[in-house]
Parts: sequence; structure tokens; C-alpha cells
Amino acid sequence: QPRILTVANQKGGVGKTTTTVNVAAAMAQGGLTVLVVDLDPQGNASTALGIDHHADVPSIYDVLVDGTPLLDVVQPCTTVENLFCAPATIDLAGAEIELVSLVARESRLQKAIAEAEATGHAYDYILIDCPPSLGLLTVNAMVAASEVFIPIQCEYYALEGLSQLLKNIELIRAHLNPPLHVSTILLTMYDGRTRLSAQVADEVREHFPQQVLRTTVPRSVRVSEAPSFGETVMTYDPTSSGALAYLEAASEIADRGAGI
Amino acid sequence: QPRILTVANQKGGVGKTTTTVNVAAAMAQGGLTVLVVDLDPQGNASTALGIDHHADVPSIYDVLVDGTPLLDVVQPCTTVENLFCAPATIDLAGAEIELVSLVARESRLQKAIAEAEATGHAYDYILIDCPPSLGLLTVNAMVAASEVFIPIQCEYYALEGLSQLLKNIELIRAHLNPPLHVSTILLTMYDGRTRLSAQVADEVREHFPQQVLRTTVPRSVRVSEAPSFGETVMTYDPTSSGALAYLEAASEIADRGAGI
Ligand SMILES: Nc1ncnc2c1ncn2[C@@H]1O[C@H](COP(=O)(O)OP(=O)(O)OP(=O)(O)O)[C@@H](O)[C@H]1O
Ligand SMILES: Nc1ncnc2c1ncn2[C@@H]1O[C@H](COP(=O)(O)OP(=O)(O)OP(=O)(O)O)[C@@H](O)[C@H]1O
Ligand SMILES: [Mg+2]
Ligand SMILES: [Mg+2]
Repeated sequence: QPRILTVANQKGGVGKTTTTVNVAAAMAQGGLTVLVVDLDPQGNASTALGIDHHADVPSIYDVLVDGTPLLDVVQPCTTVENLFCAPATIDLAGAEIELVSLVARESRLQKAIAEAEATGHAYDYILIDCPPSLGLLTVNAMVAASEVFIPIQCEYYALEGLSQLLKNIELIRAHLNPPLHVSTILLTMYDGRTRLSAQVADEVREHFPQQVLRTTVPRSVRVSEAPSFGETVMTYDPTSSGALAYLEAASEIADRGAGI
Repeated sequence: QPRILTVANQKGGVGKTTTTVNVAAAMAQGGLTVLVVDLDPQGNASTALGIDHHADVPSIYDVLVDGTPLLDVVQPCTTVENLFCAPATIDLAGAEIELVSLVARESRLQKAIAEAEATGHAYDYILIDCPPSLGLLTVNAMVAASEVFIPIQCEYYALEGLSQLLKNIELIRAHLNPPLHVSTILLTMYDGRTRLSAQVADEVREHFPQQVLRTTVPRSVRVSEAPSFGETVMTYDPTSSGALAYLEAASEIADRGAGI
């Protein structure tokens, strides 16, 4: 049984993709077998993992809308062993509206993962990168996973959307997926020179003492340069402050276990 | 006839809200009458303009889904004269799915603005802040406006989503709103210390020489502190580098005219 974490936050630009690919890479470097599911039509996670995702590539769209087996679209990451990706293509942009009228529209990803597992294929971790919204793609991710992993940027607006996100998680837990819970919160783009970062971090640690990781990811340009080379920062600049923070975050997550 | 600009980019966290509220505030300080329409369920623009937007407040949701007149939900901004806002509340999160089955679902905002104008009420500018997606809320904004204003963060991922955004704008222009065009592009969160910012800025200036504003908005913590006080940076710290850049951007937009 893989541990499945949905990396979600409807606030845009908080570090969902960056967290997904770097935590996944760090875990894979540590010997775990990890699958990243890219549910964002922008396909940023696919880019960071060096996976081509132009329109003809078999993708998660085919899995959700046409019922293509998940393992048929999974590709290995080019820069890290044990790391795989189910890429997103531009078709996914239309999926939210297409899913509205399909049967079992909320659980199509869950079924696809269960079918892949039934074939005997075993991942240790599955990380699902969500788009910045709470639509049917994110709902599918929340139904497929039992853990929610929330990256929070150390900025004021990041706090505003949190209560909306938690309400939605509670709705999904109550009606669609009882084991769902927020297991992990990671503070991202922390800038030690500003009071704002410290204030947001303090506030989050106060409200979510159990879920917040000890590790905070500092703002570091090496992190944002890596995807332009089709790499995660874990291989682009392994000793940078960003890479070291993601290494620590990954081991904290693995050490904690699923923490129901 | 007001000039209507849709501030859109499906990439999250690129500065859509920050650009909307600060350009709007700068124009209002210059004597223009400006309306900000907050189409993002997170309600970040409403927050920055000091407008309460808890669930009972009349909002743009009522306008889009129930047909409430736009002027019934508009409130004055508390910190800047001549500046008004049609706030977003949490109900808006469900609007995308609710709009799918409504008549004339793509043009409900356009009709609401036209009806407000017909009453003789005159704004000089209307700026519409979009959520980070290309769903029915952003489509409504693109149908209501004739200009698209694209903030682009000086980061690698920001370039990736651009072609998808331009394709969607072209689809809307061809099928729903012939005058629609990209009139303005603003480079945001420019960090002069990094090569990455300069590379992204050069690339955007090369591809969109006509639309990119001369002004670039630097990364500045005063900009991100302002919303926690319910203010735009224009009043929070008027001589900060961010405020001065938004002042220049606003006058460049006003000077250029609609540039069909
Ligand atoms: N620690 C960091 N230091 C510097 N830049 C970072 C860091 N983490 C992320 N970034 C950059 O910030 C931007 C936003 O991050 P990212 O795209 O991962 O967020 P997201 O939540 O996935 O965005 P979206 O809502 O669009 O999916 C990206 O350009 C990324 O490279
Ligand atoms: N010039 C700037 N300098 C520093 N911080 C900035 C600047 N512009 C925006 N920010 C901060 O960056 C974050 C993202 O900006 P903003 O929320 O305006 O983007 P957005 O595109 O509206 O996001 P979303 O996609 O969630 O709607 C915010 O926390 C904001 O305060
Ligand atoms: Mg992302
Ligand atoms: Mg916004």
C-alpha cells in the first residue's frame, strides 16, 4: 500500500509544484520508489522532472476522462532513479468541465490508482500536484489520497485561503473519503530578512503545531532556476539551501509515517 | 464607455491581485473613477481594498448566478477616493460548476456591466481580478472586457503557461468577443540580483515588444505587507519602489489608450 499525499492549496504560487517534485526527488534519492501525478494543466511538475508533455503524449487526462490505465501513461524521470511521473498535457485544462457529467466523477483517479496497485505494481509514495483551485481535479486528488500536504508561502494572502481549504477538506472527508486528513504543512519561500515571513510562520505554527514540519524552505534562486533545465533542485544544486531543506522535509515526512 | 481590462494569468501567484489593486489605486489617486471586480473566490482583492467579504456580504456571486444588479454589490474602497470594489465571497468557489448549466453562462458579467452603464453610472476604468485558472469565471471576465492585462512574474514557470493563455484568448476572441486583445503585459517581482529575472524579462520583451510596459515592478516586501493592513501599497508606503513602479505602470496604461 503506497502512502498517497495530495499537495494542495488553492492559493496560487505557494510552492505546490516545487514542493511536490523536490520532496519526491529527495525520497527517490533515498531509495524509495515514488510516483508524481501531475494534475495541473500547466504541467509544471512534468517540466521539472524532464518529461515532455506536449499534446500527443499519453497523460493523466486520458486516465481520468477515457479510463486509460495509469501505468500506460507513467514515464521515468530522466534525472533521478526510482522517480516516475504521470504527466499532464494541455487537454487537462478542459477536464474539469468534462468531468462534471461523467459517472463517479470524483473518484476516477482513486480507481485508476487502485487498478494499478491490483496489477502488483508497487510504489512507496505517490505525490499528487494540484492546480491552484478547488475544482474537480483537486477533488479527485483528495479522494485518491488519505493525506493532504499543504505548502504555505510565508506571505499574508497565504493565510486567507487556509480556512476555505480546510472546509473543503472536511466536506470531502465527510462525504467522499473518511480517512482524509491534513498530515503535513510546509512553510515555503521563507525570507529571514522580513518580519512578514516570521509573523506568518509563527501564526501557522501556533494553529497547526502537529502538522507543520520543523523544516522551513528558504527563498533561494537556485530552486527557481532548476526547472528551466528540466531538473529538480536536488540534482541541479544539491548543496543549495533549498535542496538541503527539501532533503530534511522529505526525511521528516518519511520518519513521521502517515500519522492518522 | 469605461475601459475594461481583465487581469488574467492561469499561473498562480504571479501578481494578478497585487497588480489589479495597485494599478486601480494609482489611477483613482490620479482622479479617475475606477471599479475593481473581484472574481477570485479567495477574495484577495477585496481584502487589499479594505472591503469585508464574509459570506453574507452581497457579492459578485449574486450578480453572476442570481442576476443581482452590479451596483447593488459595489462598495467604496476605505483608503482611496474614486475607487470602488465588487467583492468576492466564498460562495464564488462553487460558481464555476453552477454557471455550467445556466443560460448565457459566458456573458453574465458582460450583461451586468452593460446594465450598470445603462443606468447612467460612469466608471473610467474597470479592472477585473481573475482566479488562477481558465474556467468560466475567467471566461466571463474575458467576454466582459476588450483588453487583457497579463502580469508575468520573472520566473521560469511563468513563460510555460503563456502559450496556453494566448490560445484561450484567441478562442474567446473568435467565438465570444471579437474586440478582445492583449493590450498590456507587466513584468512583476523582478529581482535585479538574479540572472533568471533578466532572462525572463528579455524573453518577454522580445516576444511582446508592443504590449510589455516599460515599467517593471521590483520585488519589494512593502508590497506584500500592505494587504495585511487592508491597504494597497499606494497608501501603505507611497514612496516604496513597488508603489512608484505601480504609479508609473498606471500612467503608462492610461497614456497608451486602449490600443486596439
Ligand atoms: N524556495 C523557493 N525559493 C525561490 N523560488 C521558489 C521557491 N519555491 C518556489 N519558487 C518559485 O516560486 C514560483 C511559484 O512556485 P510553484 O510554481 O512551485 O508554486 P505553485 O503553488 O505550484 O503554483 P501554481 O499555483 O501556479 O500551481 C515558481 O516560479 C518557483 O520556481
Ligand atoms: N512586487 C512584489 N514584491 C513582493 N511581493 C509581491 C509583489 N507582488 C506580489 N507579491 C506577493 O506575491 C504573492 C503573490 O501575488 P498575488 O497574490 O498578487 O498573485 P496572484 O497572481 O493574484 O495569485 P493567485 O494566482 O493566487 O490569484 C502575494 O503574497 C503578494 O503579496
Ligand atoms: Mg504548480
Ligand atoms: Mg490573486
